[in-house]
Amino acid sequence: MHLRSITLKGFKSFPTRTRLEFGHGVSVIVGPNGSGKSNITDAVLWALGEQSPLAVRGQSMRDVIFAGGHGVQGARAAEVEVVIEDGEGRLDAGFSEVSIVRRLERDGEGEYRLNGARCRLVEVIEVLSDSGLGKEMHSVVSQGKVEQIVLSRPRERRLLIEEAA
Amino acid sequence: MHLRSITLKGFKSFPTRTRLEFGHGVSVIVGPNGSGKSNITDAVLWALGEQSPLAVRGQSMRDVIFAGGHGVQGARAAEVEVVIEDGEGRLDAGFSEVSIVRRLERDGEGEYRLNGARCRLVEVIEVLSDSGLGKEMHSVVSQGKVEQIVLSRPRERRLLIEEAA
Amino acid sequence: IREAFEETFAAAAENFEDVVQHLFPGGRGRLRLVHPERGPRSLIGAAESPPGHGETAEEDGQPETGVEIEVTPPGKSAKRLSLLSGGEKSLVALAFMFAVFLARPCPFYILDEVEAALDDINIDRFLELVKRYSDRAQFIVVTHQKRTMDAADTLYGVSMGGDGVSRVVSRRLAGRAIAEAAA
Amino acid sequence: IREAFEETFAAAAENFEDVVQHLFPGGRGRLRLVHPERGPRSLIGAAESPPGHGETAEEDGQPETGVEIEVTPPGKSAKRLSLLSGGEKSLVALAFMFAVFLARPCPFYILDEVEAALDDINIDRFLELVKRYSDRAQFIVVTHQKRTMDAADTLYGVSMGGDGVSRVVSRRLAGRAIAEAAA
Ligand SMILES: Nc1ncnc2c1ncn2[C@@H]1O[C@H](COP(=O)(O)OP(=O)(O)OP(=O)(O)O)[C@@H](O)[C@H]1O
Ligand SMILES: Nc1ncnc2c1ncn2[C@@H]1O[C@H](COP(=O)(O)OP(=O)(O)OP(=O)(O)O)[C@@H](O)[C@H]1O
Ligand SMILES: [Mg+2]
Ligand SMILES: [Mg+2]
Repeated sequence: MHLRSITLKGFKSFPTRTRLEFGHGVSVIVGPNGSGKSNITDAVLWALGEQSPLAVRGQSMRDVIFAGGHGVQGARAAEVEVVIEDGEGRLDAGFSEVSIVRRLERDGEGEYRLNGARCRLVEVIEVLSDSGLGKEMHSVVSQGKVEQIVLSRPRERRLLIEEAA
Repeated sequence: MHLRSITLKGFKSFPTRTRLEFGHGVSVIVGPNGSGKSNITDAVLWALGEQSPLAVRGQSMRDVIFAGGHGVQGARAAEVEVVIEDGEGRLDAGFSEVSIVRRLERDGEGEYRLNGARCRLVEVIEVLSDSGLGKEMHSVVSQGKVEQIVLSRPRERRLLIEEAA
Repeated sequence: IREAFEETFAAAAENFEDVVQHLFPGGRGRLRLVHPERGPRSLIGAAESPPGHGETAEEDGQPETGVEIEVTPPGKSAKRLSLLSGGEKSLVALAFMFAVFLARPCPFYILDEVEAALDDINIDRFLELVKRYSDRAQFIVVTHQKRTMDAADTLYGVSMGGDGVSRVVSRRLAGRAIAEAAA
Repeated sequence: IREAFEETFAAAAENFEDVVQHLFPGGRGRLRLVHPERGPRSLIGAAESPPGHGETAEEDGQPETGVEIEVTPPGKSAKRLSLLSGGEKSLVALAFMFAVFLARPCPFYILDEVEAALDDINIDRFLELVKRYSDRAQFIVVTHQKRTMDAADTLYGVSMGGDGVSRVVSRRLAGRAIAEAAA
């Protein structure tokens, strides 16, 4: 079970369709300050159902839509696709691969799609928990957040372990 | 007007009297993780009147007293001296140099000393504000706190500038 | 549910002791379950645990079990986590993450600048674990540091032009195993 | 008091624009005074400022002036500060600190690992300012990074033995000016 690809379009600093494919071994995303690395981290959190704009550094969810740059017009919508490959057949959808898409338009309209078919957030959460990814997404550690577990209360750490269990 | 020296004794990881003298130019304190660098930063904040244990990473102020190590006994008290040199005669004490000492014993007894004479915290604060060091100590940026000003509210930033003014 | 938790916790606690040995050679650490509503009993053997925990749990009116983290870096006396250095806190957090991972791996981990507070020696210890465990889960590490780049099997270079647009170029590197064998 | 503030703010605002030019070459920034209790008027020309500010000030029942920070990195459109990257946020905070310093210097500054999120190019830009201003105030920089060490006139090496005791060794370095002239 692993992450096969992430595709960003109109999301933060990625106006044009950008796809990252992941294979075996250790993947390292590098680049200078402000180049867009953490925007990719945000894209994964967002596509997998993050509900709080603060978790992706915005003040409203619409902040994730590409706002334009020097000589580049803003985008009408943000769309991110995450493809998870299920080698062990843990996902009961019967597919060997699951594509999760999240889209948000400037006017606030948004949707989720599972393997191309429009669905509700709760169905995405279900597929994720089958694949071992809890809705707290503790396997994604955002920039500046690594020390969180040390600062958090004993009760919160227990919840983290419960979610993994 | 500048910082002449910092002397730590029984403070955090410095059981024996350790003095750092500062001269002109850029001073850089280096060392591996956990060696004691930020403990020096904490010592300055503490000696200059910090009231919250959290600001020096403790839960009670007694946490700053050297607690012992492998084969080394804990200390009975923590004492830090900060000497500020006043080249321009801004401090109306009439001295060219001001020594500020703070001490805390295991039983909770503590004191401040100005040029060796016991005094109250409010007198230390007065001397500091004469020397351009506000009681918010914005000139000391603790580890992990550099982004604070970006996250803080407009009102708080105004207070920072007011204190400097 | 409760059984799954206790089983996972037991495994995580055991892993935590091992991982701490790797990240803090000569030091030791452990995870401990605390039951605040049982009052004095939970404070025995928890001399360092701040009294605040019991009260917090009672406010909620439920018997809230929690997980305490205790780490003693080499040569030091056991102390409050809060007093640990920036680098030490990061290592403790990473040890916890790896401990839970070994008990119940997620399919992938995205770690964004988690090594920012670590010095070179500790970055190497951290990367050693990432490489060692990369057969059990996918590790995607985001960084601006060269040392971390060297641990990659695949590199994704992100850059931004003067137009505010990000671009990505990826390169699969020569088998890391080969490179390391040659070194 | 109010006059001192306005004078200091005006100086800081001017300095901020200059410092931002140095830390974000090709970008721009400014400090703006906002008066939330005057409602819509403060929102003209502050299209990006979150509506929350006005409400917060009214809760306190006082006309609370505040300082807004606006920075546009090169090539990007002006945006919320919160969306900036880790390195960009650090640079904005440092620009603010230097701007206030230039208006009203404190005798000394202790900067603990403030460059943790910066890449090498930005660390150099930051250190250039520290060196440039080191005649006006004492800068004490705490770091575990080698690049930052190289900016030192005096180095204080801290180490800890296996006994939990810290020790300091200091060394005054050959005149940095001489070294740089030779380079
Ligand atoms: N909606 C948006 N439209 C256009 N640009 C955006 C949008 N949201 C964020 N950005 C830009 O993306 C940049 C931040 O990118 P990101 O946080 O990914 O950088 P980074 O590579 O992680 O850098 P660092 O190494 O400093 O952490 C910011 O300059 C921000 O202005
Ligand atoms: N009262 C105390 N008695 C003994 N040791 C203490 C005390 N308070 C803190 N320490 C120890 O000091 C160490 C932290 O030192 P410090 O924060 O100065 O490290 P640092 O050099 O800044 O490291 P880093 O580069 O990771 O930030 C911790 O290991 C902590 O256990
Ligand atoms: Mg980032
Ligand atoms: Mg430190």
